[in-house]
Amino acid sequence: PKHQQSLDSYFCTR
Amino acid sequence: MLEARLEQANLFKKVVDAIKDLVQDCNFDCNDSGIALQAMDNSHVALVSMMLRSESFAPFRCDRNIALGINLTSLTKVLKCAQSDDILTLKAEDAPDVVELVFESAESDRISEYSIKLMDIDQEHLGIPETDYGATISMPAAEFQRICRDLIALSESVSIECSKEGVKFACQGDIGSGAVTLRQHTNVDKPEMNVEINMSEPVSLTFSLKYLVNFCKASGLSNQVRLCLSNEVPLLVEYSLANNSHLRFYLAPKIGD
Repeated sequence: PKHQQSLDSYFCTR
Repeated sequence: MLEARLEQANLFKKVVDAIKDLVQDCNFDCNDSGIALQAMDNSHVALVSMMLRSESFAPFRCDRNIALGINLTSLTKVLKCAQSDDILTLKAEDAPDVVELVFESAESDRISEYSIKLMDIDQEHLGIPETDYGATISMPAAEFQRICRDLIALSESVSIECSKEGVKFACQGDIGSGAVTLRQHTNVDKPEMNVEINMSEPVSLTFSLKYLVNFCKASGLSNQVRLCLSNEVPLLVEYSLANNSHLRFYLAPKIGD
């Protein structure tokens, strides 16, 4: 099954 | 101080309704360009990004940056006290403890005044990178909602594939499988029914339907929804509002086998 990714790796903290 | 008068309280009601099951405590960031909100859900899978530009209000006044930390359950309770065609004015001091909401009837002389205690919300602000998406699909918001609601009956996940054939929403579950394919389509009489597909590369991604169904609660805000996809990056689901305002949702994909 596919795993749900998190948004943390895509969007950087400003 | 902030003073923002919205001709249609209903617009704000609908926006809050669309996001309240995804995010709970949010900062409404007010400055001279308008009122913005950015918040992730608890699992960091989905992100809500709202922008109500100052042009959406008349008048709009905000002298300095004010963050209004509001619990959306509380806000929903108060917004329920507004009639749908009331005029809404949001008011706050420069260093506020409360936000005031004033509802005025356009037809009678009723004025209702409510306030909500503010919270200190320590929210990380995320930088959302500018993305050149491989595929952008504009379609009727109600159609997207229907596809998501239909497919979630069969499966937790949907694959969205965009090719020169069109865009295909497909799922596989225990009882069987389902797929809906849309092709580019122009309806001269009803442009809100148009399906427009712009593709620079084929895209295939898998997403959790639970979140997509949640995003579709915004369907009442706009006739059309825009889906922006690139392989291996979050999906952008955008509902455009009048005056260049918008409600956007980002959803991280499911990857691997």
